[in-house]
Amino acid sequence: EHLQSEHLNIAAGSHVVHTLPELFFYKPDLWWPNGMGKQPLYNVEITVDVENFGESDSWSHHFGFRKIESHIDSATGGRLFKVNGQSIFIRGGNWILSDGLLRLSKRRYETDIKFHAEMNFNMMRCWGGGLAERPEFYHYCDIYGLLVWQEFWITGDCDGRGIPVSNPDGPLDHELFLLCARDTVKLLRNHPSLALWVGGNEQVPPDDINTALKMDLQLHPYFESSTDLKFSIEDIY
Amino acid sequence: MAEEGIGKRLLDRGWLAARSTEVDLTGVELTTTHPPSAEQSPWVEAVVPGTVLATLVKNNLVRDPFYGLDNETIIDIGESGRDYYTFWFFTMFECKPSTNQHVDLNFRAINYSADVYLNGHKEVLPKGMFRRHCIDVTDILDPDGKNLLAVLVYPPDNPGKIPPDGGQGGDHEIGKDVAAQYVEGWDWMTPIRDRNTGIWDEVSLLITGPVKIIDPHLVSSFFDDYKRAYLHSTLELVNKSNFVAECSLSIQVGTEIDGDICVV
Repeated sequence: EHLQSEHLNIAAGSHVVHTLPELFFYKPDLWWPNGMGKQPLYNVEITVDVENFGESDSWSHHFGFRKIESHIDSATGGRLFKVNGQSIFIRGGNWILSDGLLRLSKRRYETDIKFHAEMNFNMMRCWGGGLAERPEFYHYCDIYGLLVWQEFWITGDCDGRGIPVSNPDGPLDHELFLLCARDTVKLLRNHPSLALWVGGNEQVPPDDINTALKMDLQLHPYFESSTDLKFSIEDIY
Repeated sequence: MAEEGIGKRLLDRGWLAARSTEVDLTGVELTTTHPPSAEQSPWVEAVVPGTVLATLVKNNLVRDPFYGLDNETIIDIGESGRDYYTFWFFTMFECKPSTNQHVDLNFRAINYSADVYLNGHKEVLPKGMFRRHCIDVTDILDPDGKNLLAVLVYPPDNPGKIPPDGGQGGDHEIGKDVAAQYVEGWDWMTPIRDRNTGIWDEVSLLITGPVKIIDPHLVSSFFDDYKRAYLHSTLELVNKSNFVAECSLSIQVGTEIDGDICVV
């Protein structure tokens, strides 16, 4: 069974990062975008029990096994995507938000995203002038097989172009931007529908922000490898 | 009052709101001696999660901005000033954790910054529309379990002004903040008068024991043409107690549909 436990002691008042032993799956049901297959989701539950207390905290999340790769095609200049090793023809649409008053209910998200899936889309691009979408948005994209292209909060019009020409140096507080970006990544990173992070809309973020985003979001070499070599978990973290 | 169970509890009901300039009381007074009520002007039922403008629309204090040209009837923050859209939000909740339980008050997003008062204690939530805020409130919860929460929400620092002819992102001032930029209006959208100020995402309490799980990260790797897969998981653990916590940490993976455990 896919169940694993381990014991550990945590010092009083301390904050630790911990890696669990990896779980092995033989031929897991792969998650596919809309139109390419099903969207099986596994429920991952992590629980911590403390001696003389009992269950202290638990966390659960739907998880889809999939590998998404993309690169810029030198011939066309367009971005090509592969999911689980298969090339995919992207049929996408722009998305800004569900409601200008931000009344973002689960029901509203489900209806909107199901509608996009029924339009035969397989990707939604969350525009940089709008929101970092909410976990409920991603939940329904997981369920309906919509890949998500998520942009950070930079636009051509407000960050370097526009009429009159705007400030190319982005927000005043670059550290705040990066703090928000890192927190947003942590909020959304486990959703199988999340396909690509992009610095902004029609504009490259200021150099320091762009460099930091690229550094923080680069794929670990372990996960780029298509070889059959098996690294130990310590190599990764 | 029953013992609190471990887990998350949403605070999405019973919220009130009022324009800050129409409230003479301080946050301390609102959350100790003078809690407001819905019958008491200027307090109205609030939309949480939602924006100030959503609350005003709900209470028919402004017209629906997305109906016809009604957005033109609503005063823009560039004309009114930020104070006009600086609002108090208030609610009450019951929570009485037992010994060794800990309680966090979580805001999944606020636009743009806020002062939080709980039972007379103040906490400043810093700027940024896209960040989570977590406050450990264990020690400031009411011993009887009746808690008063008030949040003073400030609009973006640079809401900008809308040029007479509109334009993409208005005067672009909103770009100085880390916030949604469409709110100054675009070719597809009228300017949002309050710039989406508000508690625009989930508010919750998280009740845990001595050890809390933070932000697990799940990643899969594949081998042998997707026949072999590994699920890698990393997480943060915080021991909030003053003793060494002897923990048992477990991960379990099941199918979503029927909750059965997958067999290897």
